[in-house]
Amino acid sequence: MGRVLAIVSQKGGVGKTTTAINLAVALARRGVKTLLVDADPQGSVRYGLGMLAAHYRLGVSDYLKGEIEMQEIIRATTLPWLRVALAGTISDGGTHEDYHHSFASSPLVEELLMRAQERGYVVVIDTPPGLGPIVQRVLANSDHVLVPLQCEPAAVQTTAQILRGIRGVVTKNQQLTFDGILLTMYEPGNTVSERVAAHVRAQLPQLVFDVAVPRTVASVDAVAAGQPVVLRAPNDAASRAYIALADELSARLQ
Amino acid sequence: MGRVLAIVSQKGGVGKTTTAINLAVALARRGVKTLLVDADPQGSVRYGLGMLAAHYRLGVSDYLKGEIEMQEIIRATTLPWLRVALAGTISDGGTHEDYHHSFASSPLVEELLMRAQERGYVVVIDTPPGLGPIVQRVLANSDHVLVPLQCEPAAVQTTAQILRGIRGVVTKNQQLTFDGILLTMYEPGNTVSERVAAHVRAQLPQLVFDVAVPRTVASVDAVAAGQPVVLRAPNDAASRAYIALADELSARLQ
Ligand SMILES: Nc1ncnc2c1ncn2[C@@H]1O[C@H](COP(=O)(O)OP(=O)(O)OP(=O)(O)O)[C@@H](O)[C@H]1O
Ligand SMILES: Nc1ncnc2c1ncn2[C@@H]1O[C@H](COP(=O)(O)OP(=O)(O)OP(=O)(O)O)[C@@H](O)[C@H]1O
Ligand SMILES: [Mg+2]
Ligand SMILES: [Mg+2]
Repeated sequence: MGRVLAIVSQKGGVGKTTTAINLAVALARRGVKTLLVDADPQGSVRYGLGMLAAHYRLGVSDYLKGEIEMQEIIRATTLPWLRVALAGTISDGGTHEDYHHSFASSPLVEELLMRAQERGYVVVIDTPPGLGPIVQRVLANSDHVLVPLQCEPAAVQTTAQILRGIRGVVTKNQQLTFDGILLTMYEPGNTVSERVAAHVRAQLPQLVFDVAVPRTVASVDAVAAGQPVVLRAPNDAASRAYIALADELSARLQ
Repeated sequence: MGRVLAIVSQKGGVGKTTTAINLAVALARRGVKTLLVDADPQGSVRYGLGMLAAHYRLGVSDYLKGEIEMQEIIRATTLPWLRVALAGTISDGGTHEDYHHSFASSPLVEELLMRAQERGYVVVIDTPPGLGPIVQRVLANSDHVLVPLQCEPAAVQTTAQILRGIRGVVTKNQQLTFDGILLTMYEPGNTVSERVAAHVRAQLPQLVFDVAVPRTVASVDAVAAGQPVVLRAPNDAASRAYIALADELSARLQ
């Protein structure tokens, strides 16, 4: 049975989507059967993977309405071991209020995750920023949670809050393990960035992955090209960090 | 009567809080009586202004419970014309689900904004990332909306979605004007950043402010110091951009 890993942070723009995509791709490249699920109504995963064609329109938000089968939204990709469930037509629509409700209450969320695990998939879930109803529901059905933390003062300030939110769910959901904090957009040589990284490691020993993902030009270029950086520039420092992270996590997730 | 300006984007980490704080401070420095409201349960405004003392704990989330008076959460600051309503104890708590509900349904939201306007305040509201219930409620009670857009490919990809979401609300709320898109963290000399800015200006003529806020070291340092960059480094390029934006907006907001 594969495990379910949620990528969560209440702070926006910290690298949740970048981490979910590149970690899923790095796991698949190791031969781990992986399903990447986009639970964020913003639907950024489809851009990061360049899956913009009309036939990729339907996804999680459509499945949750109960009108289509699961196999209609689990998409094959160019990588043999990677499947993807995109966010679906919610990201073409207007407001997200109804989606919040349906995600928070539909039994099909468990159904999707359970059947994927039964088929031996490791599931990686991208989530919207915040600790709202979608994130709560994802965490209630996850085995592992990873929190990206951007190496900037603003992201550090709200760390205590996210950890409190996670701890709250871990007590409610016995199967959930907090795997740790992943430092992202780290800038070696930039004193503010280095100070943030050192501060977080000192404050939260044991909770921070040794691997930190550096801020690189290749990462930004990859998004513009609609390709994960680990495929587009495997020797880039950010790619090497995600590959090392996949090496570290793959044993825990299978 | 002052107007209400909401700072909104469904994309996270694009500079909503930085813009709300520095625009409010720049308006107050011009002598405009300004109230900055933090509607984001993350409560980042308190860090950006260094208002961390225990007596600043109560805020909007506490007022919405109906247990305290409005004047208990409208705080004076070191600037004569700037008052602030922080997010309150929600940002010390756990999950945000209940807050989403209470913000979406409490009549006290209107009460707060109406009474501030009657007292001649221009109100600037920081919101959480997304188009969820808090943002919808804020937009339903706003006169103006400004959308920060980070000059990175990932933020551009979801622009159509945020504009659709805003257009949906503008049709429902006749008093709401869409003021435009503010380019943030612009990096002159960085071809990807320049290409993003040129692309957005070409795609959305008339919708993008001439002023773009550059990415600067002083902006990041200011957050670490708990001070708005327009006060800490008024000659910094980001400060000058926020001051120019306040000059442009102040006539519309009063
Ligand atoms: N290692 C990196 N190097 C350079 N840029 C990066 C890196 N990781 C992420 N970014 C950029 O930072 C921005 C935010 O990343 P991303 O969209 O993955 O964050 P997020 O947490 O998913 O945001 P949201 O809260 O909107 O869901 C994007 O423009 C992305 O391209
Ligand atoms: N002009 C700038 N120059 C450099 N860094 C900036 C600038 N504006 C914002 N930042 C940094 O970018 C990050 C995101 O900014 P901010 O927190 O204001 O975004 P936000 O949209 O409010 O995020 P959230 O979605 O979490 O509410 C912060 O680390 C902030 O310090
Ligand atoms: Mg994301
Ligand atoms: Mg913010």
